[in-house]
Amino acid sequence: GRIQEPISRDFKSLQNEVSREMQAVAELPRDIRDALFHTILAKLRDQGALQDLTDMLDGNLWDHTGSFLSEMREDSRNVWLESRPYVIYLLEALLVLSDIQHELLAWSMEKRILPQQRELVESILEPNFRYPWNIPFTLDPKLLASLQEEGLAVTFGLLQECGLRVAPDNPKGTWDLEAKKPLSALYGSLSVLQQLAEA
Amino acid sequence: SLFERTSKNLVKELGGKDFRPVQNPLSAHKFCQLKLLRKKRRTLSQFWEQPDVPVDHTLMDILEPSPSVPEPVLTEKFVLIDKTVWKGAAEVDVTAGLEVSVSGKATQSCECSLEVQSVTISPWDLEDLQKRKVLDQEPSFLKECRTRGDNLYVVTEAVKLTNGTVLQDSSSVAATGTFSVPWSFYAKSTAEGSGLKVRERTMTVPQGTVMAYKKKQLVFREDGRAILLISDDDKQKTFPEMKMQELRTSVEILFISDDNKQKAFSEGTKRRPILPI
Repeated sequence: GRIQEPISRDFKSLQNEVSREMQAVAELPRDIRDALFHTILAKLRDQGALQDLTDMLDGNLWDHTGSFLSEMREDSRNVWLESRPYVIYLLEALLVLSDIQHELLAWSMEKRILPQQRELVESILEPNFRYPWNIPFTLDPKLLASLQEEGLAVTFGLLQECGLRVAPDNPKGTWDLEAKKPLSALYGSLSVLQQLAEA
Repeated sequence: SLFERTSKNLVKELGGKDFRPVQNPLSAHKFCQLKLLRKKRRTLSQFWEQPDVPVDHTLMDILEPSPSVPEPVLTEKFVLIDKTVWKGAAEVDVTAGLEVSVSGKATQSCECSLEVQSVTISPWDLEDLQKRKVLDQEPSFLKECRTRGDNLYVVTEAVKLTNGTVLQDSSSVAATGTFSVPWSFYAKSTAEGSGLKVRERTMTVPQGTVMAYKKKQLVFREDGRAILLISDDDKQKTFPEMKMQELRTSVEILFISDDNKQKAFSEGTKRRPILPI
């Protein structure tokens, strides 16, 4: 009863892909990670700004637009540009998510609950990743317990916005194939943001 | 969100996999007929795909002026009454090491009545548009799309609300039993004492809001002027890369004597002397 997808599309591969990005981000200098974290946090509440940043980094447009990069000192700009692929990976994942999710993520970044959220998302994706239909699952109480009241509400908001049928009052939920891509993007976002936050 | 869930349900009812739900009511007007959308052709992950991004221009903005204006074709109005009741788990029983013992019923419902109409383009107009020429001076947004290697699409059909509509959903948890849990959420439910927690959301969506759309890919033909509208299978590139033949004539190709390479490049290529490096 599982999707016969190419091996490259199983959860392990997603985990590997995300781990590679996390590893690369971890190797960036601490101040750059910190700057990236705060730049993305500032732009998260503005979908247009997030899209503009992606377009700029993606299309080599920083030199002829009045962007913050063109106004940066050369050494800082170079470091930004060196970290471009990892930033683009993160931005692409973020752009899959909705405005509401961006708000919730920004709140989560400020409250530093990204690792707990990541673990919860992973616990949903791992056992269900290959199932193409609606199946029930139960969230691990220990993972839920690690989030405080508001954190729990915000995390469930993030999950619901992906299309998952879950409610904070109920540890049981239903897996939906339509939720797979946004949930994977949420997993990627939480992972890389968490790595940046560790700075 | 409530809007997105409704538009997704509508797309399911419309039955066509070519329809795409609009996700955000605030940007719904950007998915009207003949509006242009862009999408990244290559992404760094294979596990998610980028959404369509409206570019705030229509197809007419990139075509040379013409006296013929495509007339929108309206379908009959139809009404969708969607009342979904979801009983996530009839009985919720959890027992874990955290002294959790919950028993109850969780219900979620979504209710709306949508009157919608599809605005599309006639096959004749579509054919006519494909014969039109692209403006000589490329608009800046097109240049940027070309630089990034984006693909461009045009909205060919938009499903719009014919009346202002109120979307509504509610979720409730009827809980019984004890809640000796450390998680404040469950504890809060008991503290409220009623054993029933209800959350309701409503949203008023104005008339004319686009709920779903169909798109076709825009492909610039090799001469760089005429356009061709094709299906949305994403397999072509909007901006074709230069072909080898063009490279041969536009760039001086110097190659070292190598039989295989000479064979590969000799046909149709003007041979040039090999200059010393």
